[in-house]
Amino acid sequence: HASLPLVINTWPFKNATAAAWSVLQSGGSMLDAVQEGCARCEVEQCDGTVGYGGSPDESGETTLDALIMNGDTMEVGAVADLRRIKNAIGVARAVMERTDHTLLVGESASVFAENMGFLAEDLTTNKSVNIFSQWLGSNCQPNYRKNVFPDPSQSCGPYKPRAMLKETERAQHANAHSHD
Amino acid sequence: TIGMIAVDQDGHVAAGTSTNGMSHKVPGRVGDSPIVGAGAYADSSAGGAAATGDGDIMMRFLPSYLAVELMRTGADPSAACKMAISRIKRHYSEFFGAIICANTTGHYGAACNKSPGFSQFHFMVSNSESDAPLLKSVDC
Repeated sequence: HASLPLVINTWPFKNATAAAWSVLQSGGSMLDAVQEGCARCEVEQCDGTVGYGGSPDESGETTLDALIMNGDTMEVGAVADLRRIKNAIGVARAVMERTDHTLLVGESASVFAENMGFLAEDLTTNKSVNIFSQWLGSNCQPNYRKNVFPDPSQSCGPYKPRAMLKETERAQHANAHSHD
Repeated sequence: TIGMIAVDQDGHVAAGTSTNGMSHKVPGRVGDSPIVGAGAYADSSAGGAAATGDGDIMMRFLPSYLAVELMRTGADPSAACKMAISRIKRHYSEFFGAIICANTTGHYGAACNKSPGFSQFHFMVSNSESDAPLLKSVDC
């Protein structure tokens, strides 16, 4: 059997569920609930897979992706490859409410966010620096490069394209601590 | 990554995601989370869905959109989630991924793909049956 209202979220991020639930219980909208729940995980860096200080890219930078969708109006706001702004879901909501667009990306999305009043700050932490330096120390393994030299399964970049393209078995690097 | 669906008292649906993506990604790489229909999808006339996992693969199959459209045709949330996962599994048998689904009457479900080191997916639920959030799990 089922009952309304309902909040459901991926992974055992209990505080996010509770934050969203309390919004619904106090008469907030389903949009506010989703935003509050996701924002809680951004602040708490859930599992290191949400928010600042996690999942550094090949250059050591943490970038953020977020999306919010209103099922009544089919409006969507999303940001991708967001830099220097911690509250990614808040920026996604601003894209939905302050533009006619759906998705803003990269440095320009960060400038939009700053213009809309979001605080610009470093998303790097000691933890993400450690993850990055350990990765560098292990010949940049794993990485997502192929058909380049030097051999990406042995070595860090910089990489150059190899003349011949070789079909390779896709490596499975995603796991509970590194995923979307 | 967090993917979330909220359904209010009157069955209005919203969905969202937030993530810092895959570790050691190529700079500029974006996963499925911010892609509408992939990371999440919501339609108050059918339901909502949100996905997590290997976004480079999952985004190609728009699992959240597919799950909501299946619920629109009457599939229950668990069945819709399973079908969205199996669509990807046909091409990438060992991909790492999971999805949650909810319809406008408050029914919900989840599904995941069994891969090395991943045989059970945990998710959270809050509804009027329990004061505190409930930890749920589904076998992959």
